[in-house]
Amino acid sequence: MFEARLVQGSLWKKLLESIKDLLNEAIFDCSSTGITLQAMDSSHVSLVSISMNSDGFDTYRCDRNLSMGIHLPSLSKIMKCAGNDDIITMKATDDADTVSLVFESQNNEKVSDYEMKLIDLDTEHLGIPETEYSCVVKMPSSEFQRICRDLSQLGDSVVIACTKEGVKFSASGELGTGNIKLCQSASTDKEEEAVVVDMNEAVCLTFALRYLNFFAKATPLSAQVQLSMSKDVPLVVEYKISELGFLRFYLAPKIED
Amino acid sequence: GTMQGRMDSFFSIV
Repeated sequence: MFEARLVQGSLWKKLLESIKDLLNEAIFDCSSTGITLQAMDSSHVSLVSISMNSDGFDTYRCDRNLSMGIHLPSLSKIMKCAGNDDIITMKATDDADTVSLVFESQNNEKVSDYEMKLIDLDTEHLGIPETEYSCVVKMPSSEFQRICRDLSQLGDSVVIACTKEGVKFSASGELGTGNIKLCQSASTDKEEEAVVVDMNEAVCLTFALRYLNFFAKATPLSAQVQLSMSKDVPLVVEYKISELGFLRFYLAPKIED
Repeated sequence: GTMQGRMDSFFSIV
């Protein structure tokens, strides 16, 4: 028996909206410690990693490890049927070929339940080594979303250059060039608005804006986003999911031809 | 020019 109840059900809705355009299907691995997901997009350029700790749920039970293959656009459609303030419970029996979703209104006057078919999936799992990154930048997620959107007007790629003074995003194309420089915040009164750069070594990397714009769909999940970068390894774009865990996107850099 | 890298060339399949 698997059952996970989340009073702040809107987190599920936001999470699905964050990944449904990047991934078509994925396996939700459920165990006694929580729910995890790891999947690459169809072109193998990016990877999504989700971790939700059992402690973060209001009720959590998982008697036997369960791998649920889920068609994400379908789950997203069903999650859209939940109200923003609804409590969401996900349930499955052992060896089930369906998953149940129960949406309860806060006042308990409306209860909806949906059942969705699971799918058989064979996916490759990537071993991601624990890495010390050369630069880790924390910034408001809305600022990151805005920068990716604005620079997409100029080109397909962004060059992210990080030094201890701050981080610079640049794009160029037929119409010209654009540079957006963010300096490290002088004071950190408002933690959510701060730009914080933690640098061991300066880096300058090139990434496809198309993917960063997909990642930025996770903006409603968290006020801050964390970018971790090292030369010649994938960028990590991390959004915290409240007390539950995290949503991480990995993006392979563009490399010199 | 630049070429898009792929995730599986950085991390190994386990």
